[in-house]
Amino acid sequence: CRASSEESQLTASAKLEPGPEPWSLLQPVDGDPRSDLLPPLFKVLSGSRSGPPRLQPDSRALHYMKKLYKTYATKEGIPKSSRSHLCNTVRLFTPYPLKKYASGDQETGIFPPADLLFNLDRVAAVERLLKSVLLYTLNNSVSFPSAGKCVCSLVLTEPRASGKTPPRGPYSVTSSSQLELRKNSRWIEVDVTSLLQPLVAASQRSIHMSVNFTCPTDPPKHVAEAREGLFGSLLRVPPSLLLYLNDTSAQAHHGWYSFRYSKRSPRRPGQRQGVAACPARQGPAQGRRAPCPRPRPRLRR
Amino acid sequence: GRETLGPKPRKPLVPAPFHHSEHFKRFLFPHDDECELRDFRLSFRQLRWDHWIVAPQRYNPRYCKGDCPRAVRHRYGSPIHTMVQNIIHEKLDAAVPRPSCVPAAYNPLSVLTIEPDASIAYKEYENMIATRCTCR
Repeated sequence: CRASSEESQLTASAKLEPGPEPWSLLQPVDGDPRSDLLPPLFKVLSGSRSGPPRLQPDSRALHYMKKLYKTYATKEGIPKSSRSHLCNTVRLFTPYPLKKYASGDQETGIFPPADLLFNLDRVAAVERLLKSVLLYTLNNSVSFPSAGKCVCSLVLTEPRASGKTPPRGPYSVTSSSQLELRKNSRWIEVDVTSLLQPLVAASQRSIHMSVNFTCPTDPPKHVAEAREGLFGSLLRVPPSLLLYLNDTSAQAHHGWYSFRYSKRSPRRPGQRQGVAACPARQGPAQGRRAPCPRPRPRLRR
Repeated sequence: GRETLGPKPRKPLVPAPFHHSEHFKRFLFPHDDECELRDFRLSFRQLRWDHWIVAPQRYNPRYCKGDCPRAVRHRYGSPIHTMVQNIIHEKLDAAVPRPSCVPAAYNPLSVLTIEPDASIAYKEYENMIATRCTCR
């Protein structure tokens, strides 16, 4: 309600004197001005011209996210209730390649270490990380006869140390990833959740990592040929970083929450129609309520 | 429709003519000017947002418009306060406004946006499409 009273003051003040842009004064309730529809909405209401031209994203990344959108929502934009996962936010970041992205050594099947810097500034403090993957795009779809097995080692290096904190040495996490390649697959996902979880939780905004693949050097012939096609199309494009998040703020949709608490608890015979024990549709971010207390079984008379 | 009983010679009680069919029709088929949900389809291009909102192409937030009938409980699930407010407006003080026709329930909306740093975000926002109206 704080936001609504501010809104009424703002619209009132916007009528009285020109003052600053009304939308720039209102901070969303969770205090995070970044990940929100409100600022652009107020910009339109205040009639100011649209903001600075935006950088355009990578076309392959945009293609992937449009496919994800069609999977998650209907044509009218309504989230599909058939989805079981908790995430209500998915963010895709393309890296700032620190040096020219070299092509790998196809004989030994070793990819070059890709040195990548991701800026996660758009991740809001209210967004909790659920899953994170590196997304490799294949220029053309490669049909792999069977799932390839490669070890992917990820080395996280401390970003440019600020004056205060002493720079930590680079530390590495080796995660062996099964490269699942389905027929005509266009993308390869490498799970990096365990690596990024602590960093995103600590609100680290800049992730500097180098990725190194090593695959078995004596694969059967048919796998070697398919892998040839894979390397040929895989090595030219640095991977994107995909974050599956749960936005815990009030204005985000919590489909799993309303689904879970909207189910009627089965009424036992003789039980009177009581008031719902739980607050209806209380968003998890507005005042952390304990999960719905289980009603005590009524004693039969 | 009941006659008020008074000193007048007692006439047999004859209820005022009550057109059941009229009332029933009005109950089931509200007039066009009554409070109900209406469509408003907009494209983000009209708001000059199409350079950063990639999907959905069209957005129908819907809205509520119309007069609130006097007996609001049966159709709009309004609290008794709404009828009290109506009576105050009609009998006591017209400065007190009639109940308003407002949304009572919403659907969320999924939005695909291009962020200022060229990253791409899929987000689901609560309360973006009105699905039911009420009088309050």
